[in-house]
Amino acid sequence: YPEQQAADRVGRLPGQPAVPFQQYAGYVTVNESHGRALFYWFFEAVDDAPKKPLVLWLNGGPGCSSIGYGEAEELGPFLVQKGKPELKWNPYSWNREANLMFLESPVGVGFSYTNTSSDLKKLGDKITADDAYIFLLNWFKRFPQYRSHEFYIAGESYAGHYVPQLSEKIFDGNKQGPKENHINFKGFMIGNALMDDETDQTGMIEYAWDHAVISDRVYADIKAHCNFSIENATNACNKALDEYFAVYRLIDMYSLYTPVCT
Amino acid sequence: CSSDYSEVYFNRPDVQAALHANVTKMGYNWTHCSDAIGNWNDAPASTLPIIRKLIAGGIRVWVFSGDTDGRIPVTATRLTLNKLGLKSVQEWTPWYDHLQVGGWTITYEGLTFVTIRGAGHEVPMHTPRQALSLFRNFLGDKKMPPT
Repeated sequence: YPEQQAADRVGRLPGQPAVPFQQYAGYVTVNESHGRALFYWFFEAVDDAPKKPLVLWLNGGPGCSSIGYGEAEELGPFLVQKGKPELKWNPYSWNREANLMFLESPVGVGFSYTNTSSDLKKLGDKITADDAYIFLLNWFKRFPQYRSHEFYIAGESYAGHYVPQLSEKIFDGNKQGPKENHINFKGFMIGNALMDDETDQTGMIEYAWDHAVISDRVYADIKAHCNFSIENATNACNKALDEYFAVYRLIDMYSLYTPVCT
Repeated sequence: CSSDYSEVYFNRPDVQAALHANVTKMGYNWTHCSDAIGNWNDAPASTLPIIRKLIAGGIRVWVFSGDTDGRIPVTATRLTLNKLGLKSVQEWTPWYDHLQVGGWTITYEGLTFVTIRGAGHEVPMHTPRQALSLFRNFLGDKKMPPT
């Protein structure tokens, strides 16, 4: 296999339990002239890696780390522990079912970087999808043994943008691009995902009222003053939304019934 | 408070060296969500047109929702999927995990929607066993366990 693959091999992290699979981490350049490089962390499946699919997990934000959330808190093999400089094995790690990759995307997120600082002011959905696609093409050159594997993408939150947009790049690339860039892309899965501004915001308000988080008055004010089908909100709408968001300074908006981190 | 602990861990020089990370010695710390990114310049109001295109192209699409998330709640996702306008092929039905209802699921033409009972925004963190079941069934293109 390519030399760079061997160079990316991770031996053992500080405080890491012994595990029966290989892991790799490092940078893949996505733009030579600007010096943009994305950082990945890849775990082979716990067993039978050659027969299992390859899955890329993305988190949202925009600007949040797939390694910080996805790997270390949610579905990766190594979870961080309270007050201990050690990692613990996650018995429900998703690399039980697949070869699993976490990608810090776009540049500016986590360890991913650019040598052209103005790049950080030009970020958005399009460049994120473009760079992630180039990352994948170059990653498969480094790990050619995975090129024929079934490939899936999964993610949460703002990945409701990232995942379909990257999927479309792959889908179009498979149809129009050169044969050597073909990716065996089969599907994607997104959770608690931002997909449509109008329904996402409407649903957020309905949910808060239905779960006794906001008062009848705040709910009525928002319904009276906000039209989520248009982009720019009125002052009256913003004022009503300020009252709505104030409630979520008291409880965890992302998990209504868990204690907040004090 | 998991985020506090991982920020400490991933900023350790020995951890970064083991991961082959931060080779350029960035001028800022590793953080969960970037402080380095400036403006976000483009984001479409909806990704539904892309999702429609990919479903039509035969790409498998699953959507899930932890039902205690208030940020992008299950209510929002249901409204979004209704807007997508797909025909349902299997009606709203419970799925099971260890003899308990794990959530509910509905199958549309080209899209499967699964809720996870008791999970917040980060489903695999709140309900790891149920999330792994979801992932396994997604990869296998199987229905969530009906009993």
